[in-house]
Amino acid sequence: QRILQEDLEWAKANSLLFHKHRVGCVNMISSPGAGKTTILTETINALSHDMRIGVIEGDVETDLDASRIRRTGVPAVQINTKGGCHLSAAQVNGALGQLPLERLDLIFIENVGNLVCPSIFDLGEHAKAVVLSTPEGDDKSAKYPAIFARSAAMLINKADLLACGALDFDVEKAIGQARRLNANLEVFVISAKTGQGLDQWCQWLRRLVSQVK
Amino acid sequence: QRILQEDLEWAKANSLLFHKHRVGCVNMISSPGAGKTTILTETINALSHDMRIGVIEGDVETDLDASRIRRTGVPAVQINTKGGCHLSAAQVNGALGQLPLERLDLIFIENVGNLVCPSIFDLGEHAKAVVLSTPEGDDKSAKYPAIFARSAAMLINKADLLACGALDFDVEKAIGQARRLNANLEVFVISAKTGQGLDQWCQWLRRLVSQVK
Ligand SMILES: Nc1nc2c(ncn2[C@@H]2O[C@H](COP(=O)(O)OP(=O)(O)OP(=O)(O)O)[C@@H](O)[C@H]2O)c(=O)[nH]1
Ligand SMILES: Nc1nc2c(ncn2[C@@H]2O[C@H](COP(=O)(O)OP(=O)(O)OP(=O)(O)O)[C@@H](O)[C@H]2O)c(=O)[nH]1
Ligand SMILES: [Mg+2]
Ligand SMILES: [Mg+2]
Ligand SMILES: [Zn+2]
Ligand SMILES: [Zn+2]
Repeated sequence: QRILQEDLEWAKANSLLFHKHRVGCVNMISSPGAGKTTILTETINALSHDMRIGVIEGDVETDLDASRIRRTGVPAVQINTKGGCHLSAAQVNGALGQLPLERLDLIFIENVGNLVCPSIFDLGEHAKAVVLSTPEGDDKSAKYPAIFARSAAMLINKADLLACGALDFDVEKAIGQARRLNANLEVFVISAKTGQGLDQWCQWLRRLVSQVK
Repeated sequence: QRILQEDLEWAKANSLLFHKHRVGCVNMISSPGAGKTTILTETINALSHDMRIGVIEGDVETDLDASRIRRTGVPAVQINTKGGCHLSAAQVNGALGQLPLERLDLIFIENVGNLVCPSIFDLGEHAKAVVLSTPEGDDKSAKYPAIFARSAAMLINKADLLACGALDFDVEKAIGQARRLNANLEVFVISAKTGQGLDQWCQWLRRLVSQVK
């Protein structure tokens, strides 16, 4: 309980920083391998002409994801939790010190791959976005409800795999179950591999950033 | 720290129960949707002629998985963690009280879908088995090393999806990386959908149970 309380102070400090520099912030959360990093590299490629983007990467080990992000040309800070199952606001605050906030419009936080713990922690972000990939199955919002209830947006990724007929993922069922938990949830059905649906997601991000300016 | 210590007492109590009733126990761990429940129902169908099996299901919410297991005819106890990100030995001890231990040969524990937290907790099981599914990508053992280091077996599931050409999962790379963390790791490349590789996994389970008898 005390840990959560202390971290809330850091979350407030982070949101004051975002407010001061008029920078948007989205916290990306999913199971391991749902496609967060692939979505981010495609999103950066689509937006970086008209928006200055930075990324904070959270992983238990390695800087594999930060290196993938840096290849797009935007700054990325890697946090290794060394066994921790989620990013804390304090860790994010440390990473913000390594980003040129005054020259950024949007910061993505890619959280540790975990559908449970990251849903509890407020990092000072403007919105949480949950990624659900089609191979995981369409029952995840019922089984892991907290993150779907607390997210502003849900991206159903790997929609390209539905065509090969080996998955039993019902898109309408997955959206219906998530909306029962969260009626205002924005839903994007996408494929980070083929580019399907990324336009609408980028529009949503542009709106988020324009509200912050 | 104190929580871990207390839970170790429960883990000891569980392993004494397994020893007393000469029952094997395997703790199945994976990301959400990697295929634990599907693997278990297929494994039960293949083994339940010559082995008496029980299952303890761990989920944040719902009894969807326990109902799927009960349809095979074996007893299943559902634990809802209500937000907890892993099963504790104390919860498992409570569930063991609801299973006919004297009439079972093998108990599976299907843990909460999470590659991080369940790796730390000892539930009194004979072995942990980690399931990695091909859509998640082949870098997971490097990024989430603890569970791969602490498991006796790794099942690479959804091998059927490799044939549709939309995944970039290198089986040799995934096995090599995991074996660097854990040289003795038994590896099974399977498909719970087509049945590929399930024979070898069932052989391994038979060996585990015969050692307990
Ligand atoms: N077919 C298909 N594969 C995808 C798509 N998006 C990502 N992938 C693949 O899915 C695997 C995992 O993608 P990542 O982007 O690394 O996933 P992640 O959520 O960042 O993973 P962690 O950071 O480890 O939790 C990789 O093999 C990607 O190539 C998609 O839209 N379609
Ligand atoms: N193509 C294919 N799909 C599979 C295979 N195994 C499981 N699935 C599908 O993967 C999805 C998730 O499977 P589950 O067995 O529910 O996964 P789980 O690990 O038990 O999920 P949680 O308990 O929620 O963590 C379902 O849609 C299954 O049909 C497989 O070998 N091949
Ligand atoms: Mg990633
Ligand atoms: Mg399951
Ligand atoms: Zn956690
Ligand atoms: Zn945890």
